[in-house]
Amino acid sequence: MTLFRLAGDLSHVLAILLLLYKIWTTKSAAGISGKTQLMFCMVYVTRYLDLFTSFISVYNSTMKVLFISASVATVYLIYFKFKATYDGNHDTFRMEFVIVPALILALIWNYAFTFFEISWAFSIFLEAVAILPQLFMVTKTGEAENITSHYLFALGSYRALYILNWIDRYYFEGHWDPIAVTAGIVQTVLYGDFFYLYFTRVIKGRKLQVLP
Amino acid sequence: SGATASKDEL
Repeated sequence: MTLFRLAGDLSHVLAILLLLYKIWTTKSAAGISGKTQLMFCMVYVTRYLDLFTSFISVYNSTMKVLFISASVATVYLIYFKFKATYDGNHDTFRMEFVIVPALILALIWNYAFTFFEISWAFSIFLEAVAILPQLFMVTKTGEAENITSHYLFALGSYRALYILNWIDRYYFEGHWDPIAVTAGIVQTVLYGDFFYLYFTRVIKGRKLQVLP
Repeated sequence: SGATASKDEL
């Protein structure tokens, strides 16, 4: 466990808790893409199939349970409990445009043509693009609540920190995971524009506005 | 190889 990976996981947990906090306290899913959250659910379920078959550590299992349960809870809040506040008109990204390519790529590029490895690769590829509906929604609505911006910053930072972890592991352990690293770089690059807006606006106390 | 490299990661 490198420090970067621990920082990345904590940033990930922070993001998940920030989103639950925002929806629960404002009793509103306004500005949140349900489609992104649905895809995150898929990401965790397809990635952690080994939750009950391979025990790595208490930390590893606890985090997997947390990620799966928190993402299910988030989807429940958006599509059921606070359904009336879900802004479906602005959450128009076609999920199949990312789910299908991720599945096809996983069938082509995987470490073994087994259900588990294909499911894992699908999860890695899907996670890289799952944020797209949310980023599209922010550009469509033209702005994001501050807490939503902080959520996105924490979420984008998590995989960026993982990249540092992979560099660290390659340097010290001499191996790396091409699938995870490639997808992780794509995932982090997709936040590029958001990171720019975050650092130039939100940090200075202004609302995140996507300039028209 | 890459396979086991990051299965201990989340």
